[in-house]
This record gives sequence, C-alpha cells and structure tokens, in this order.
Amino acid sequence: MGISISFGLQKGGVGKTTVTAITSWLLASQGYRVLAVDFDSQGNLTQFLSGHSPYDFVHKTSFEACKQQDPRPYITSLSDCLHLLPAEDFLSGFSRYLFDEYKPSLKAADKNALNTVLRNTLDVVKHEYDYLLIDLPPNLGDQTLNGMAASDWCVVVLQSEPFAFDALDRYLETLEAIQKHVNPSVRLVGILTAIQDARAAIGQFVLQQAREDYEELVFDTVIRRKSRIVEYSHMGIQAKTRPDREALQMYEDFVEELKRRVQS
Amino acid sequence: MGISISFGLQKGGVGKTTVTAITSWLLASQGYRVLAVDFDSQGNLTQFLSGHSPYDFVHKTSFEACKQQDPRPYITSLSDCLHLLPAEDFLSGFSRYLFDEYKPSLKAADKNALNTVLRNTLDVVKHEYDYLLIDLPPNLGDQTLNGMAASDWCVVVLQSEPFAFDALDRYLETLEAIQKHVNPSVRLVGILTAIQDARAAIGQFVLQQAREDYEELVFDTVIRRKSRIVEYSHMGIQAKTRPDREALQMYEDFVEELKRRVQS
Ligand SMILES: Nc1ncnc2c1ncn2[C@@H]1O[C@H](COP(=O)(O)OP(=O)(O)OP(=O)(O)O)[C@@H](O)[C@H]1O
Ligand SMILES: Nc1ncnc2c1ncn2[C@@H]1O[C@H](COP(=O)(O)OP(=O)(O)OP(=O)(O)O)[C@@H](O)[C@H]1O
Ligand SMILES: [Mg+2]
Ligand SMILES: [Mg+2]
Repeated sequence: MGISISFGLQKGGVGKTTVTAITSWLLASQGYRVLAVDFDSQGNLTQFLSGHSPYDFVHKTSFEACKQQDPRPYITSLSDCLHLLPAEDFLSGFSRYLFDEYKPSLKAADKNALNTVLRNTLDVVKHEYDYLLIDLPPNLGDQTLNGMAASDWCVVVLQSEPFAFDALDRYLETLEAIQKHVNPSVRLVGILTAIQDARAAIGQFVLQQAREDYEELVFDTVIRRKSRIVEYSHMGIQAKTRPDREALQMYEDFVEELKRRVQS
Repeated sequence: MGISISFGLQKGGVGKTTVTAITSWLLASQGYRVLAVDFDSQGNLTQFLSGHSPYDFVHKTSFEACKQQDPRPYITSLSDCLHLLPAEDFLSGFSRYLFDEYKPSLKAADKNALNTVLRNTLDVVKHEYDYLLIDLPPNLGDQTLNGMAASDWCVVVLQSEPFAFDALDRYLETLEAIQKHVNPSVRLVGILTAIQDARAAIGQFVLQQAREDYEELVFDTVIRRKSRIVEYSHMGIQAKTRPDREALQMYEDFVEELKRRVQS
C-alpha cells in the first residue's frame, strides 16, 4: 500500500514520538509491513522501538539514507513486520547539509528540491511497506518540511494544553505551503490529542476548543495520560498486564480511526 | 547585579518556559529588576508573561535586538520590575541570519562570533537589571548556543521521564564546549525537575537516577505536576486561591535555592 504518514507539531513534548512508536508497533502486530522513520536527531523513536541507544546507530541513520538517497543499507529489522530507519545526533546537521552540500550540487536552482530529499529517499522502498510512519522534531525546520513533503497523510499531534493548541495554526499554514509548492497530494488526516489529563478542566476546555475550530478533523479517540505509557519508552511496549491493555486500547482505537481515514 | 540565567534542554515540553515565566514573575514580585528574554520563535514566554499573542510583537523582538545588537527599542515593560524582550515566529530565521548575513559581515573569521550575538546584545542593558532570564527552544541549535554563551548560569530543566533524562548528557557536553571555546565563565547552576508526576513510579525512578548521577547539582526543590500551572499559561500568574499558593510555593522554593546558588 505504501502509505506514508508523518506525526508532527512544533510544540515540544505533545506525544509525537510515543504515538509514532505505538502506532508502528500496533500496525506491525496486525500484520502490516511497517517502516518507522526516525527523523528527529534526538533519536527517541529509535530508543523506543529498538531498545537501544541512538548512539548504537551512528553513521547508519536516516541522515546517511538522505545523503545517499537510499535508505536500504540503514534500515534495521526489529521484527518481520516492523522495520526502523534510525536517527542519531548527527542528523542535527541536516539543514547545514542541505544548504552547504546538497543545494550547490543541484543543476537547476529549484527551491523546492531542498524539501523533497526525504521523499526521494523513501520512494526507493515505499512500495515494500504498507505503512511508513515518520516521527518529526519540535520545530518547523527542514526535517518537518521534508517530513510533510514525504507524507501522503499528516497527523497533527496535540496535547490538550494551551501552548500546543496555539501551535496548530502555524503548523497548518506550513502544511498548506507544502501542499501548494512541493507536494499537492499531501493531506491532513487529522488532529490527535495524545496526552489528555482527564481530570483537568483546562484539558477539557482545550479539547473542546479544538473540536469547535477543527470539527471532524479532530480524531474521536483521545489518548489519556497514563504512567504505563511513560514506562514503555525505555522498557518497550508490552501487552501483558491490565495497565497494558488500558493503555494500548486507546492507541488501538486511534489506529482503527486512522486506517479508516487513510484507506478510504 | 546583572545575573543572566538561561533555562534549557533540547527535549520538548519539560517545562522550560513555565519555569522561566514563573521565576521571572516571582523575582520581580520580590522587587528585583528582571528582564525576561524570549529566545524561542514559538513565543510561549511572550504569551505567558504579556498575555498577548507573540504576533502582537512582530518586528519588535529579540531577533531585531540581535540584528541591531541593541535590545532597548524592543524591551516591553510589563511592570516596574518585570520587563520582557519578546519573541515571535520570524526568530526561526536566526540561524539563516547568522550564516547568510552576520558571518559575511565579520572582518575576522571568528567561528565563535556566531555564538556571542545574544550576549553582545544583552550586554548593552545587563547592568540595568538584577536578573536576565532566558527561555530557550527544544534543540541544541544556534539559539541555545547563544543562550548558553550569554549566561552567567545555566539551569537544565528536566521532566522526570526517561527521554528528558536521556537528553541531559548531550546538553552538558554542549555546555562544556561553550565553556571551553566561547564563554569560560558560564556555569551550570543546577538541574531542576519541573514536572514531576507524584504518583508515578517511573517519575520517582528517574529523579532518583538524576540524584545518583548528578548529586548536588540536582535542585532539592521538585516541581510537581499541577493543573493550575497549565491554566497560568494563558490566564497569567495569580496568587489568590489555595491552588495558587500550592502551585507557586514550589516555584518560590526553587527561587530561594536558585538565589542562594547564584549569589554565593
Ligand atoms: N498518553 C501518555 N500518557 C503519559 N505519558 C505520555 C503519553 N504520551 C507521551 N507521554 C510521555 O510524555 C513525554 C513526551 O512524549 P513524547 O516524547 O512522545 O513527545 P514528543 O512530542 O515526541 O516530544 P518532542 O517534541 O521532544 O519530540 C514522554 O516522556 C512520554 O513518555
Ligand atoms: N509543573 C507543571 N505542572 C503542570 N503542567 C505543567 C507544569 N510545568 C509545565 N506544565 C505544562 O506542560 C506543558 C509544557 O511546558 P512548557 O511549555 O513550559 O515546556 P517547554 O520545555 O518550554 O516546552 P518546549 O520544549 O516546547 O519549549 C505546558 O502546557 C505547561 O503549561
Ligand atoms: Mg519526539
Ligand atoms: Mg518553551
């Protein structure tokens, strides 16, 4: 199917990595072939899914893949269905690379070429996967622009708190610009609340405001704050205990909604 | 006194802006002259302290201040004791500006000159304030490097969760590099846990690990998660109700520890 989906927002700590990781894991457990693409130099997705430090993947990351326009030597297989293109600190040189090395190498002065590096890279393997899920850093810089341009669908990840909500407009503007100038077929699949404090009135208020302003774009599924989810980030996802089932159920509901929206 | 203190970590959403905002407000309420410096293009500190959207300050921000090496035309007075140097989206062009405009304008090829732009800018007014508090974005890019180089003291802001803890080493490495090459007098004042989930075992575990690895560097004060604090981000800080007193007490304890450490 080769459906690429990115998870972004320029606000920090809203749950982008956690949603990308658990969604990748769930889709793979359902038998879909999944490539999880870490495009944040922090390497959190890499740590989450591989159980290894990003430093274990030095010089074998999405950065090398982009420089060579081929991800195949750098994809690591976590299971039959779940593959990972890791990230590590050197990826922080991505913008520098685009301007100092990639741009001078281009024959024509194509301003948009800087934004399609990741897309060209993932195109080499896109048909080999059902889903390619891309984790993005908390800013609207070159990694996010490339991530949007490489996506068939974009998920905006929200925390139901005011600063995250404030960041929505600017994210959507940026996506529109990518649609207009770089990738006319990328679409917003929806706005997901990935950390909701159930008992906080402010959380309810922000979610309500999101639903008023963005209506059916907002996913029905709301992922609540559960400490079990924090434990997965280093211990790995497990589906054994009751806290596991309560935590994963919310992400399973999201995955069902996501599949319905992207497969229609 | 002219003490500059930055609040940083490249992990998103750990509480940098909230700590910078409430610390600024508390010090000002104690009679200190405070300049709050927003150096994150998201403008969250600007929204928090001014009550206005960052877009209300277009072309009157820390970016203009840096380009002109003078913040005075752009400092806005929120009260007698609390002044703000705002930030807004155009600040995302800071790195571009450093490489495309500032660097070519330098007579000597001084690699470190790119890192001292904010310091030179704040030096113009440093003596007019007791404290200059700098809020930084969630990455180790040019704004954070400039923020560290402009600081007498750096506070690392932690959320007691694994990914934030993982980010500590790289932050401290970066600070050491700044100490070595750019600003020998900048010092780490300490590591502050700014969002602690009291009942989560993982939160206790991470805090304990921080205390084992970094010992007296870790502030004794731990700021717990309280939804009242989220409400301040748009409504402004208030000190009226019981939830206010419970929330602000933790930041007051931090401010006392901070003052002891920087004034010794
Ligand atoms: N539903 C949830 N319940 C509890 N904790 C969560 C939940 N989702 C994420 N977290 C925790 O919140 C923190 C931030 O999440 P995460 O790192 O996934 O966000 P992010 O948007 O990728 O952050 P960044 O902007 O730094 O990349 C992590 O410590 C994570 O374990
Ligand atoms: N002690 C606390 N209790 C409850 N909520 C908090 C606390 N500290 C911060 N928050 C909330 O957590 C979210 C993240 O905080 P904040 O924006 O200050 O972090 P940040 O590190 O500046 O994020 P970024 O990396 O995006 O700049 C905000 O919605 C804020 O209101
Ligand atoms: Mg992340
Ligand atoms: Mg912030």
